[in-house]
Amino acid sequence: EHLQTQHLSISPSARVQYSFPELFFYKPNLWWPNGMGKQSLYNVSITVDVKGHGESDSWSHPFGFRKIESHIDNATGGRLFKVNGQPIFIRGGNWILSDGLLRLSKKRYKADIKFHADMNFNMIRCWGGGLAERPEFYDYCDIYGLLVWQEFWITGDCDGRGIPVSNPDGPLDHQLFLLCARDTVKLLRNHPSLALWVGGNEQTPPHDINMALKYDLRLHPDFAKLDENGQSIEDLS
Amino acid sequence: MAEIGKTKLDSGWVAARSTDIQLTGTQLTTTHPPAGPTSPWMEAVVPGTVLATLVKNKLVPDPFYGLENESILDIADAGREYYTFWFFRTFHCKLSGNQHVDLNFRAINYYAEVYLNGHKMVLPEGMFRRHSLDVTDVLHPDKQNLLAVLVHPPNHPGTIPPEGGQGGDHEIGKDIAAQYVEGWDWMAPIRDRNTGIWDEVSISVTGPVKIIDPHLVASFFDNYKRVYLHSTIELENRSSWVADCALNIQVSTELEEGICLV
Repeated sequence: EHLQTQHLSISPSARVQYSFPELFFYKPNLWWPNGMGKQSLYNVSITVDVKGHGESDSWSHPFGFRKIESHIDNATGGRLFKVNGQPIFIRGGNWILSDGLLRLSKKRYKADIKFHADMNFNMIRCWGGGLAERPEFYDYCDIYGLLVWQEFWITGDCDGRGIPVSNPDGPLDHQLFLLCARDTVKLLRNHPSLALWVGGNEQTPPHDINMALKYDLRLHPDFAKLDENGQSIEDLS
Repeated sequence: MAEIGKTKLDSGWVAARSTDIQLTGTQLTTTHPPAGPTSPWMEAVVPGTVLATLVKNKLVPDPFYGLENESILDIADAGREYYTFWFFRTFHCKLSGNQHVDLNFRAINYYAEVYLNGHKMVLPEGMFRRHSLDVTDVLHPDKQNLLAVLVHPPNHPGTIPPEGGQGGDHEIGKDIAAQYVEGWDWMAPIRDRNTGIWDEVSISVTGPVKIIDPHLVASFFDNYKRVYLHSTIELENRSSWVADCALNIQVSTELEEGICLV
């Protein structure tokens, strides 16, 4: 049941979205953060063959079955996480980038991220003044079990504070910011280590950007009931 | 016939400061390509930044040793042109009749003009976005393809106050780019503001139909006993006829080295 073929006709010059019928798994090996269990990864491969022309394109990606939930705790003001239904005590490190000249090799990522795992960390927070990290960074976080808290590119000091006071309305081109955000989400969304998107560092982005991010990143209605602000009020799974 | 899939273009690049080159992009990719890493051209770090290329060629010291960063000219003093650089390389790709090829930039900082065999394309602004160009029609099947990329720094590189400070004068916050590059309490300013082709460059060959941005999501029921994998993809038919497609999805796990369970 983990191998499926579907047939589809696509009009000339058309771009379409297609959802496979869901694949059923009974008790798959779950992906766990560092210290809670194994980082089980399956390989998902998708190919498209065109009649009369053979294989046209292929794609594959490691995939980890895991469910990550978090909420702000009223008592402490801190964010509490659960992975696969189990509470997890977060031991995190802050991260800007691996190299100031952006020589971001796989070897370097592997060493840096394994080091975090060896330090018994289970989360890395990618600070909003740095990078949206690269797929190779996430590959090693998937392998070593580091959850990733990924911030978008807003910091208080460049967007509202500082001397002279910086522009509180964030970047000049809000639509460009959202275009980059949407593309970044598509680049990284299949990594099991990706735990949380955050609007920026120590503050929320400008209102229109913040609302658009919250709307775009809301849970799909098949997965949650939402209130009028797009906030999850009941988890249906 | 080219093999379906991706080929990284991560070596063989040369670079030169734009003000040292009097040729146009069209000339560089037709009649006057650089002969190699001879002045003003130099071996380039791609992916990487302009500053990484200058460090590699020992034209500036490594900014992360001692106070060497102080001896590197800051973009605020040098001007944006000083860190505007050409990058050049060649590649070979021979397609069959119904194949297509994309030239992919997974990220650049901050915008660029791309020339391939004399044809100009533009990579718009934004440090955190992918660019994918269908270059099928401008490819040379039987000879080297000449690729030149003119990379421009962020629009608002800002200036660094004498006392330093968080994000310098904050100008960089006006762009969609990393903000640490104007310096922070933990970091000296990055002189080129990380200008460059800073992430993977590749060409990808497909048939008439291309897979775009698959999305995988799992849902869990009955205490993680019942699990469903939901998969959504986009497909683009680049041909002028209806494409009858067979879509396959397969999930496997390696039980031990060389043995997979499907």
